Amino acid sequence: NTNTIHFDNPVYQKTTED
Amino acid sequence: VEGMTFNLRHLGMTLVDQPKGEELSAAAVKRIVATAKAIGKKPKKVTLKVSPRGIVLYDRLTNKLLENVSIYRISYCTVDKQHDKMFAYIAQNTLNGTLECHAYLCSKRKVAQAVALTVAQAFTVAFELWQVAK
Repeated sequence: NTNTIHFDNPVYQKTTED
Repeated sequence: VEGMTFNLRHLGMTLVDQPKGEELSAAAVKRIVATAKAIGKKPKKVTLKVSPRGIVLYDRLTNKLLENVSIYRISYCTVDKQHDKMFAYIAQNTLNGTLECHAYLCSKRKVAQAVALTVAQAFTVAFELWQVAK
């Protein structure tokens, strides 16, 4: 079966402002 | 970098309690599909624009801006294993901080995969830009 394609976001909750 | 646009259909949204996870997103997509079927509402035609700044959504009929999701609020994206024409992402709601899983119906599995891969590229570019800015 085709495995799912999934990606985690390395910049999740990282903002340049704070 | 300037972004890519896809014509999809927004099937719905459901709240989730984790920012990522295969089982979690599969269950969320299942809930969204079941709800959409139960309601019998035709999924809204939208244009989804992906760029390293985030995902911007427009209503394809009225061209009205629906949502502008910053790349920093998106935690995860996936093409569902069972519903392989479905692209989904999980994003944190800025107002109340809740985690929302949004699911979109694509015309073909290849389109769903293309959207996921494009969003993944946007994640990577955003990360590189973030490191430079740091």
